Amino acid sequence: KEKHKILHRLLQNSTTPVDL
Amino acid sequence: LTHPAKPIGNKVISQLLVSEPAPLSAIPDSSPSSTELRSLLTLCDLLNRELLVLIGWAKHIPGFSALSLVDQMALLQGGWMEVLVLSVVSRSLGSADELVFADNLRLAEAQCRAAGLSDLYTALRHLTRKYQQMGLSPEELVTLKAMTLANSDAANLEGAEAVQRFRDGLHEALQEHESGHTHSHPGELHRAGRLLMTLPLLRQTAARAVDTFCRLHRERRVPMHKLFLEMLDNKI
Repeated sequence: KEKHKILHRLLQNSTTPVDL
Repeated sequence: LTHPAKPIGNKVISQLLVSEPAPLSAIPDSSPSSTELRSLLTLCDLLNRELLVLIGWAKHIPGFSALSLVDQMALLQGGWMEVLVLSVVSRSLGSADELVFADNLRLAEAQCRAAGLSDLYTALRHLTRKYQQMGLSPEELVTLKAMTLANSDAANLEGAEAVQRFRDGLHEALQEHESGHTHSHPGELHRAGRLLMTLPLLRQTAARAVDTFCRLHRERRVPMHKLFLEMLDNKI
């Protein structure tokens, strides 16, 4: 999970802004 | 005389059709680099944004959000490139020799060669020709895209049975759709099977694409975006 932080965050909460 | 109402079609496929994301536009790179490098930079930026859209899209596939978070991640880690490849292929169906990454990013063979994407060009056009010959419909495309994700053969699933049911639901939708559409493909009683038999080539093409982007990363020719790298990292 640690390795896939962005994916994890995106799936958990679609409203979290993600730094691409 | 009243005519019987036309069947409204398969619910799963209707849902997939409305969930289909709007196509993205490329943002042309304006750095003072060579034309070839600018094409690569533009392409990598587009694919990274497309990947973000893809993750949002997955949540709309009937049954996907009911899977555990760990399994959702596993399916996406396994199948993201196949879904991206199918998207590019579907946009390229109308072209005889270009790869249509976006309306404003169409690469012909010579441009791909110059950018070091010859292998990718050959593989993607091979798959595109296959679907062109079959006359792939929008309904078939969206169903195949969802099935690709469901069928990504991820190891160590938490809920293998739930994933199997998810896969079966999509398969059922495809079969139901094809059994009701033998008139549009006369004589193609085996169309659902034929579509599924394109999946090995799709996986092979996606593997080629992963190799290509890993090589670009290794050669440090193109700085890659965080999300794209994170997904690629799982494939190395």
